[in-house]
Formats: sequence, structure tokens, C-alpha cells
Amino acid sequence: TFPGTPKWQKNHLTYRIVNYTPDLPRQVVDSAIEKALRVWAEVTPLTFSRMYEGEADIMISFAVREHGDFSPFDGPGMVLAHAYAPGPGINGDAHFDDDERWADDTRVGTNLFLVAAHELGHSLGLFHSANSEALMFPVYKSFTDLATFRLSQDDVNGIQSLYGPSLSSPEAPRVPSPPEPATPAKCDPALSFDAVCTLRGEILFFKDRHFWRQSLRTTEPGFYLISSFWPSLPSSIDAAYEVASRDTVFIFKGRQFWAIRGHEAQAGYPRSIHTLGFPATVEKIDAAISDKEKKKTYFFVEDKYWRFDEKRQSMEPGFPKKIAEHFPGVDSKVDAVFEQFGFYYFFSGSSQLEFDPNAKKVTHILKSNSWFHC
Amino acid sequence: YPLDGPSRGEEGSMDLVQHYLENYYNLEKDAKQFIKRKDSSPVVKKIQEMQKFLGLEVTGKLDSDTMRMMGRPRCGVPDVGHFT
Repeated sequence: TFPGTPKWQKNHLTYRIVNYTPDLPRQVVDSAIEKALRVWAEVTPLTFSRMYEGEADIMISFAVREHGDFSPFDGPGMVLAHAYAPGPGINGDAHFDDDERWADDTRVGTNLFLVAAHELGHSLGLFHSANSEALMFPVYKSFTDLATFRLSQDDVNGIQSLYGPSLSSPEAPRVPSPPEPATPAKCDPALSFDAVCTLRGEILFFKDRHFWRQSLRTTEPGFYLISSFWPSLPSSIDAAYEVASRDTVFIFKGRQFWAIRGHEAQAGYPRSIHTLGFPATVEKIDAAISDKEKKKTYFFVEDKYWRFDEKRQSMEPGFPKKIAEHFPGVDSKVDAVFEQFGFYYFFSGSSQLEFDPNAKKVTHILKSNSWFHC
Repeated sequence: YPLDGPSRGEEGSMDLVQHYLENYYNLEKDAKQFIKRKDSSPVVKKIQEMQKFLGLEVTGKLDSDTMRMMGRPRCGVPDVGHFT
């Protein structure tokens, strides 16, 4: 922490994006800042709301050279940004050198999310860390893999020394920590999945805190923490499906669902599953799949299914119906389902059923991890 | 320049080192102190402090790893020392 350990004396903070870099579309900047704030909100009781005018606790701006704070920027390279410790006025503010080439990935230019997450760490009261693995290490790491990005324990310890742990986190006091689930092995013959869906031509297999990302062009799937892609999503999700026409994946857990588009969690979520038209008795969705031809989404709950009209955005009348009657051969509880090559693939425990929706019959029985080429 | 001072080709690097130590490690802003006596104990101490903080081998000398690290983009907030 900074000398004197300055910190915010409140847990709800405001931020304002005062201006934008011309290097990126505005929504990319907005999204990078939101994601950077979520990094810290995930592990603390802190919450953030955006202001569009007036003085926010954290004022975020892009500037070049001398910009009114007696700490001029230095042109391209070297100093990327700076930020001030918590307090009134300029304190808490974050400034980004607009002579840098800001980017939303790490291949070319400087990744705005990574720098913003670091600077906002200062805005919240963290000083530089000498731990080279930490986000608060002062030197920019251009090789950081955004897919696997997460705070180091050093960062978490630092911020929690100021604000305490997230009320819902395993580190919260007086709440017994559940045992950390073991990392699942993709070739375990007993492997089951929480949910499976497509995303922009790839297949995502969710399990506990992780997911495998299988491209049909490669044999080896990538394996990632859900939080490294979407920090606001929960672990151990119930169901997921893609609506390709909206380039959106919907993620379900309990009575809530989230929407994501690529790396970005969409604003306005989570929402209640009951806004989709489920009765109050439905407390979770087991699996879901969207038929892109018919523009219908099927929701599987225990031994029944509902059908949602994507065009009308409403649940169709006459449902629920028995799964086994309309999907003959699918008579076990459904853990997950997704569509590929015109077939529906239903997962139940370590088994997978290939179902032909036109012939209305199961055409193959497979192991759940058949997509991993074990 | 003194005999053990930097050559003209080294001046740019020396400026970088000096500014780096001034900006991030609270080296007193006294150009003469550094340019003329880069082996002086306050400067060596600051270089060592920087090397330790950045996880480099602590030699007190401006080796290639140290120079490379100092040339990388970074946050403008000081690593140590006093600031407002």
C-alpha cells in the first residue's frame, strides 16, 4: 500500500470516463474499464457505478505530455499511465498516456485492460509490488495471456488488507471455505460436464471453475478458468447456449442468467430466469440449446422441456413437455446439450447421445469427452 | 568529463538511468552527482535497490539485463520513496 495507507472510507465508488483515446472504439474502452474494475470488485466488497458528468471518485482520462498534474507524460513508450492514491480531488484518478497505441489485445500496442487494472489498483490504494507475477508489478508485460489472466495472491492480499474479502468469496471471514475442486482431467472416463455450448464456431465445455475450448481445427482443447475470460460469471454453471444470430451466449446458474459476447459480459445482467417465462417453481435450468434454423431455444429441466421463441422473445404455450416423448432415447437427466453438424449432443454423466432431430432418434452413444480425442 | 565518465555514446543511456532512478527510486535530482560519479555509493545503492525491486541480479552495475528492464514500458507511479 502507499505510505500512510490511504484507502477509500466507503465501499461504493463512482468512476467517470472523462474522454476517450482515438485508438479504440468507445465501447471497447468502456468495456476494458468495466472489466478492470471487476477484477478488484471480485475479491473485495467494493462496488462501482459509472457517472457521466460531475466529479466521480475515480476520474479516468487520456492525455499527452503535460496535462495539468505536474507529472507530464513522455510521448510513445516508457510511461504508459499513472494514477493517484485514494482521496479527494485528483486523488483516485487514473491518467493514460495517449501517445501510446492502446489496444484490446496483446499482440500489437499496449493492452488497455491490463494497464487499467493496474492503475485502478493504485486508485484503490495499492502501491507497486516487487512480485513480478503481480498485476501491481510496475513493468508492463506484453506477453500476458488475457485468457489466463487473474490476480496474483500478492494483489489479492494487498487489496484485501485494505478492504477485506468479497462477502461472497471463499476468503470471507467466518464462512468455512469449501474444498477447492480438483482440476478435472479431460480424458477421465468418468468426466461429466456442467454445460456445453458453441461460441463463434468453437465448443465450450464447462466444468466447475474451468472450461475447455475446443476448436474443430485443432485436436488439443484449451483449458481455462471461467473467471479469466468473464470475471463476473459464476463457477459451476447449470446451462449455456449460443444464439448465433445475436452473437451472444447465455449462461445459467440457479435462478439467474448472464449474457456474454466474446470476451465481454453484457450490461443489464444477471436477470431472473423467470423473465423468460418460467413458472416460479423452476429454480434452475439443467441444459439449453438454441436451434438456429427454427429460431427456437429448448430448455431442459428435470424430465421436461420448454421451448422459447427467439423471434417473439417469449415462451411458447403448451409447454413443458416430457423430454422422452419428443426426444426418444433421451431418458436420463440432461446435464448439457449443444448442436453440431445438425445433430444434438446430449450429455448425461459420462455418457453422450448423438440425436438426429429430423429422424427423431439417437444415432450414436459416445463418451462425454469424445470431442477431446482422448 | 572525467576519465571514468560516460562516453558521448553512453550519454543517452545515462540520462535514462538517471531519470529512472530519480523518478522511481527517489534519487536526489543532482545531475552532476550522477554523471560525474556513477560509481558513487548513493547511485550504486539506488541501482541495487532498483535491481532488487525488479527481481534482477543485484550487482549495483548497469548490466544489459538492468538496462533492458529500464527500457520497458511501465507505470509512471514511483516504485519507492516519497511522492505526492
